[in-house]
Amino acid sequence: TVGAVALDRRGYLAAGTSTGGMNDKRWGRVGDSAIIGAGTYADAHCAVSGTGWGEFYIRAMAAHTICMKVSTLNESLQRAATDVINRDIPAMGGSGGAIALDASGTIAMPFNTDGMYRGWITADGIPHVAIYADE
Amino acid sequence: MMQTATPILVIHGGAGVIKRDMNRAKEKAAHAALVRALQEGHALLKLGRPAIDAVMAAIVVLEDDPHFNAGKGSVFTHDGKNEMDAAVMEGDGLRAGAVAGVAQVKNPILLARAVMEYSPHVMLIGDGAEAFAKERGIASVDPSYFRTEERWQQRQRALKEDTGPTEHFG
Repeated sequence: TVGAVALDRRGYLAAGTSTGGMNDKRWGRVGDSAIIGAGTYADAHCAVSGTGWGEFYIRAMAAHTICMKVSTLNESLQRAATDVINRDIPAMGGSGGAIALDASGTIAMPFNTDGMYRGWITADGIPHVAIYADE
Repeated sequence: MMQTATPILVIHGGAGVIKRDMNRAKEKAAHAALVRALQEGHALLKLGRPAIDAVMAAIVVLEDDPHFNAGKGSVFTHDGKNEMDAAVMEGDGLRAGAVAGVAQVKNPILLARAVMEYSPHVMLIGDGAEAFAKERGIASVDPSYFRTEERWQQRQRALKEDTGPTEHFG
């Protein structure tokens, strides 16, 4: 799965996610990536793209829940994203990660797996990339 | 909202079992693709283009790179096919588009955007999504385009292990 979230000069956010899904999947299975609110969501305050065990992201409505916590409950992006990805989803038996960005430019990239391919680029134009958990 | 925000782009290329002893060449190639995705998306933001354009540009780079489970390099289904899903959403206006189970669309993320912009629907699946792609002039490819040997071998191992589909996630 791959994904991106962006904040433009006007202060608008967007999110996108694309995936080949689950190895060896059957029966026309669709995961969270294509489900708005589960693996992909954006509103005026927050944008999220997820990657992980899709069934759990769907049940948790992960991306929307993160944004709802930010937009409605006024939680910090970091706390909202970490709570959903590293607490709620593992508590259900799932795993994975997400990237999240809020309208003030705060970035969160929680994950509970060995690694997550991830990158970010801000005002200085310097691309930053990390793969493993301790990077 | 009329303000001047600092353009920011954040991307991911998937989470899961990523071993530290991963082939160095593979790690380097994946790293390079992520950098390219960031640069292409950020270049658009710097020009003042909307966030959705940057998201598209970054994801297309990753879909075209065989090291990630999306587009070229997607994992295989139990039946030996590649079936892809994608979605986009804009924060202003809450517009969204999604596609699922597409097998011939080169860049499913572009089709998801087309669904958002040119259809009255949010999600199209399978043959209907493919037909809409043709109608909109979204590039299609032979399904063999998506195949990589590594993904094929992953599917073969999964079949041998026969642990059931829920234990194999991408």
